[in-house]
Amino acid sequence: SGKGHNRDQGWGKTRKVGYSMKSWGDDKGEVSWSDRGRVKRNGSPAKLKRLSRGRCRRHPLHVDFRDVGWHKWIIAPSGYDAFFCLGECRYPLADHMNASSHAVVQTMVNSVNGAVPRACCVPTSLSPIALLYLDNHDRVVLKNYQDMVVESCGC
Amino acid sequence: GRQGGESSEPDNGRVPPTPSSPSPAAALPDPGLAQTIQSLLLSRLGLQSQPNPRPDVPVPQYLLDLYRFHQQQYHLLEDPTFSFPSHHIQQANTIRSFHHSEPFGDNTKVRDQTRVHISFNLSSIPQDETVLSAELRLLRSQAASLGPGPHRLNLYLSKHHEDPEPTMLETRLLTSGLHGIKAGSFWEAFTLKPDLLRKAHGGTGSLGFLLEVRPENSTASPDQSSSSAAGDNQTEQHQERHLRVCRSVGQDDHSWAQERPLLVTYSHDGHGEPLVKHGRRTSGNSKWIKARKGSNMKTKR
Repeated sequence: SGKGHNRDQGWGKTRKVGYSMKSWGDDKGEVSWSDRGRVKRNGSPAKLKRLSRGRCRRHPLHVDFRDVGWHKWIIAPSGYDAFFCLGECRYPLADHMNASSHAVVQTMVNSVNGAVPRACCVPTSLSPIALLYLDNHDRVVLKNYQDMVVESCGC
Repeated sequence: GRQGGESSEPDNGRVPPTPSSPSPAAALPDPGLAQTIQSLLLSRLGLQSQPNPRPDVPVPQYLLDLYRFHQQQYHLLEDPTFSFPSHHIQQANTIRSFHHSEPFGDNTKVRDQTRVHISFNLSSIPQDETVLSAELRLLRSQAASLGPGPHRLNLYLSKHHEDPEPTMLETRLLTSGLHGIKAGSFWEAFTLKPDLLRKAHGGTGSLGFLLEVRPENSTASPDQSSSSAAGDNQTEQHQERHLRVCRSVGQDDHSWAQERPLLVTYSHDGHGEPLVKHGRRTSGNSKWIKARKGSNMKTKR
């Protein structure tokens, strides 16, 4: 949220140049580490929205077993919401982006050395689903499969 | 990329374009790659290959109800006597169901209607899967009234039909009526020790039982007894049927699949969480009952 709390992991350099976390706004502007000297906080709403959309977050992805012919052996469900993670992990890494300390460090290094990539947008929490299916012997099985649904994404 | 109903996802399933996003035409993987990916996924799911079941395989109602209860779809449960087996599922992440092996040919030569041998082939359980518990489920139907007086069901572990020394597993007194059961049928569930399953699993893969139903305190010989463990079978003179163990004449596959004995194993493959998380409340059917009563109970995942 950019409220400034819990943001003591190495942000002293930011403050030194005059931009506290609060001044970055709440995830409404594209502000990279290298941009810190020329930030415009009052961008157009459309641009701000576009930039916000590019941030790392969870996106919908529905897997339909019929599309891959698996409905012949999977009795239920017919499909499920798997979700996926996509987006950029740009500075500043807001709280809701679930950034690890390593991602913060990597983002900082990326800002001064482009050869180091930005942190990746990955699932930070996954949940299982139960499948009711027929095995190779025509026997019905109910099984819980872990890590099938993305619950949240982060950097 | 399609999904309905989640208002928190503002782009309605559209993936924002990125420089690396392929065009729709280019997104189609070549068949070899698709096959490789599929094999990898099947392997992750614990399957050696994609199952290719025969069409219209009947699904036991118990497994469907288990799935629906697990998904908290209480309104879809069909068995009014369904009880979620929380004690079996506490540690298990896999439930497998087995129908018994039916002997070839007719059963008219089976004279002793009070004793029936049934066996199950458990060889399809993967070797790396640990069976934690199991239960044998037998259907009693309203049409199969017990007749006068109480009856007793004896369950033995028996290697084959002619096993001279079957091992008694459990004896149960059956009440003479199915009071309060509207559907007219009731499943008798017998909990089996995991050791039995492990021995069968590690051995021939076959597990056999001898079922015996006798009138309690009866001095009549088995041939004179009106009780029957074998269901209606072909013997029309046996009007008093107790357990659905043998198929009726002309009974179709689907109907028979919902009535025949069912062995259910609860196991864990060493990966992932059990079907019921610790701390989750699944005591009895209280949630289901509340849901059926139309309360505004909010469910949580």
